[in-house]
Amino acid sequence: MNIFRLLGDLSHLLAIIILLLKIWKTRSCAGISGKSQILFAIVYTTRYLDLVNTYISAYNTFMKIIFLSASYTTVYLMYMKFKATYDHNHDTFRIEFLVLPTFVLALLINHEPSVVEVLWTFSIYLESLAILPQLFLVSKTGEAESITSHYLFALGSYRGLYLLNWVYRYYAEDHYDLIAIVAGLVQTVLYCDFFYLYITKVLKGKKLQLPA
Amino acid sequence: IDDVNLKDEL
Repeated sequence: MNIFRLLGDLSHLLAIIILLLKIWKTRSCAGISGKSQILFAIVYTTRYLDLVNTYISAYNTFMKIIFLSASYTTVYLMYMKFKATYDHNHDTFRIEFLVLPTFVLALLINHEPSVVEVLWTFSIYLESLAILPQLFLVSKTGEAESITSHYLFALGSYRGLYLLNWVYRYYAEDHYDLIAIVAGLVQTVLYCDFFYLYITKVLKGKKLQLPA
Repeated sequence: IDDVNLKDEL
């Protein structure tokens, strides 16, 4: 565990907590894409299958359980408890356009043709694109609440920090995983436009508003 | 590299 990896995980954890608190405190999930949240639930479920048969560390198990339960809780809050506040008119991204191609890609390009390995690879590919419905929603409405921007910033930073962690691990441990690295790069690049707006607008106290 | 398949990351 290096500092980049730890900061990445904490950033990821912070993003999830921000989102849950926002929904809980405001009793509303307006501006949040339920489609992205469903994709994240699929990502964690298919990635953390090893939770039942592989023990890595207490930290690893703990974080996996937190990510899984927080993600299912978010989906529950959005589609059940606070359903009335869900922006379904704007959340129109077709998730099958992400799920099916990433699944086919995982079948074709993986480390090992086993069920668990293909599902892990699928989760990595899908995660890299899972934020697209959320970014699509923001671009459709043309704005995002500050709290939603903080959520997106923390969530985007997490994979960026993982990239630094992978550079570190390559040199320090001779460890690298090309599938994770390429997908992580794609994932981080998708946030670049948002990072720019976040730094130039939200951090200066302005609302994140896209040019008309 | 033998630990490629040890998924110690999240």
